[in-house]
Amino acid sequence: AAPTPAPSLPPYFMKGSIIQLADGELKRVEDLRTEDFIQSAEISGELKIDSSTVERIDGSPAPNSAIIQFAVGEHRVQVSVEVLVEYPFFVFGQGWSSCCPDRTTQLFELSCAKLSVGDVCISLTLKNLK
Amino acid sequence: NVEPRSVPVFPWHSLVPFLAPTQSD
Repeated sequence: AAPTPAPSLPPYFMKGSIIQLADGELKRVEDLRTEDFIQSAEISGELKIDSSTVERIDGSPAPNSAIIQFAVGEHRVQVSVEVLVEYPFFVFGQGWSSCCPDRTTQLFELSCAKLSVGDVCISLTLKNLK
Repeated sequence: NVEPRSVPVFPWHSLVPFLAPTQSD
């Protein structure tokens, strides 16, 4: 499948951004933990957390971009996304990770690890939409 | 008068990508 276009840089990854969890609790983006996402998805009723394993990370013709191929969910659906190299994903048990953590830290002041093949990222799907 | 600056609050799901097409169970 063709990769989806790179999104523009969203403001909520900036260090200090206030994030509201599903139970109403407010946390800074840099303080979020794996449990926060899991519990929020459980409360929401409409969203389901999926495990998305990084299978490939390739360069992109677009500047400062990479194409990441994930295996999503229990059926390991193959999904490719084109993202800016500083775009952070939340890795289970590890926290924010990007293809270029130095650039993420430079732009967002968000402490970040290097996203690598085999990392399991948090992603969402809508559940039971019939 | 100086109005207090409001701090934006973002919903948690904004930070998580939707990576898979929706599937029925």
